[in-house]
Amino acid sequence: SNGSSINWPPEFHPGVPWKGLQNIDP
Amino acid sequence: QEPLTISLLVSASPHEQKQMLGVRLFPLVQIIDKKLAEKITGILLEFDTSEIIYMLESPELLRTMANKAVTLLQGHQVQEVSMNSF
Repeated sequence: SNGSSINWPPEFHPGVPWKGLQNIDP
Repeated sequence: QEPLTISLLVSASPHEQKQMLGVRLFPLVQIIDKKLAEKITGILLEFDTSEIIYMLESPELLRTMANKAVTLLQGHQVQEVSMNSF
């Protein structure tokens, strides 16, 4: 609801630590 | 790459579990859709660990879920375009 859903989806890059759905509204 | 075992998974934190599963999912997703593999893998990693393991074991299930992820992505992009048009 704070507009952060624009960051969805989190991208997975091999070799980069997975951050997941940080600060993203469902 | 070391084999993914249940004991390896349970000894890891939830975050580490997703990392381990993502590393294995990514090359399989790349075969299905190379261009969107990063995003599709990201979406699939939102599922429960047990469901991701099923996907790793079943190429058919993985393909089905990857296709659903692409549909979600397309819907999300349409939504963004319509939001930006204001």
